[in-house]
Amino acid sequence: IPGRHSYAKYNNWDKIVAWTEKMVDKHPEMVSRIKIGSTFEDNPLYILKIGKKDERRKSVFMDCGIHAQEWISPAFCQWFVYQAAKSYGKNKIMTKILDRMNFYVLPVFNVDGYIWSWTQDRMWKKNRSKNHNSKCVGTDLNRNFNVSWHSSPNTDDPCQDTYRGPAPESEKETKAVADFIRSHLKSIRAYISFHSYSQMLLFPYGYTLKLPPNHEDLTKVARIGTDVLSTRYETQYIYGPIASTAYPTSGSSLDWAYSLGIKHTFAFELRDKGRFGFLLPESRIKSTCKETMLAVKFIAKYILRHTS
Amino acid sequence: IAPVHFDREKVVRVKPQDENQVSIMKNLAKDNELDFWYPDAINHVAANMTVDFRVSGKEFQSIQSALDQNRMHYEILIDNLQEEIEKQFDVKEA
Repeated sequence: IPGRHSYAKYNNWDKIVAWTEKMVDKHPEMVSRIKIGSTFEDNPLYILKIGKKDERRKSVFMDCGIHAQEWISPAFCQWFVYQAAKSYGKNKIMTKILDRMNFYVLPVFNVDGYIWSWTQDRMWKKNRSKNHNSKCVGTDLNRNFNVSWHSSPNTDDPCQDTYRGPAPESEKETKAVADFIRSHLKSIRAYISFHSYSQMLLFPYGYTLKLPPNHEDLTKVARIGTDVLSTRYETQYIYGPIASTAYPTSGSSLDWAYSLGIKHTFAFELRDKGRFGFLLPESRIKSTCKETMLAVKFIAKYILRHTS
Repeated sequence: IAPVHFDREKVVRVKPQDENQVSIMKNLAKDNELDFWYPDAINHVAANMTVDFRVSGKEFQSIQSALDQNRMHYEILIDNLQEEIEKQFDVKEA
């Protein structure tokens, strides 16, 4: 018995699994669960699909918890699924969105790492795969995607927190997510990844200071998205390309999804700006999720209107 | 395996002002076990960037004196990480 799930608290993996079942039971016409693969430690990777059965509709792919210690991120994905399912038929905007598009939500990307951060090391970031010829464990899944994977400043040292893995998509988790996105590419119009912390809304590229072809469009969405987000609690976000707004990275999911043809890809770096860092208190979960929801709904509406 | 404890571990914020201060940071990272929170690795640290890192209570003293010696301003964001970990569960079960 995993115990009581709460949207106002951080939930361990067992509670999240039980919650996915509950969401499907409660909203069978709106929510379905898809197992897209399993992790290094053989835990299931679940995606919740929100929306009607029609596969041809536009869709948005969202993932949370690619980095284990960023607990606010899975908390947001759970909040999003709950709010979307609950408000369908009640909230005008959400109803309109869900009548026309689907969401694929991966509540926890790095399941093994998330479990480890609950049970052994609160500051754990990577997954839990064993590394050949090293006593150090884990790969940074957000450097394991097949985009500019070979370029510096990635590290080849498995003992580093930012280790990119032995090859692109070497990790079962990365491969499962990449396969799922590739197989649903026809419908996916936007990809959104949720991280913490530092209050940013980022878009490609991370591996170069060059700007993507539709950077004006992405900048506009990010500017309005952060404006909308701030209307609730006046939380200030900055926005821009990863490389110049945060710092250069390669092998990131955002750049990879963009290179695959999903031309609206964003990463949220949620609260806060360092007072708590990765240890955002539970008392701030709800407000963080509420304001983020506004921005995500805006992005979804924009995708509906401006993509073919 | 016993879970990791973070008693007396600190999270420190530094903003290196120029390349010289960046290289001081890099040397500190070489000689000490620093866990970079932002950016996520020492090779991303640049001048005028806000840098947050975690350091053990034991190593903090040498970090502090190096920063003082080089007149680098720093701020202690978290003084005892273990306390902060416990404090994050501040919502009671419904």
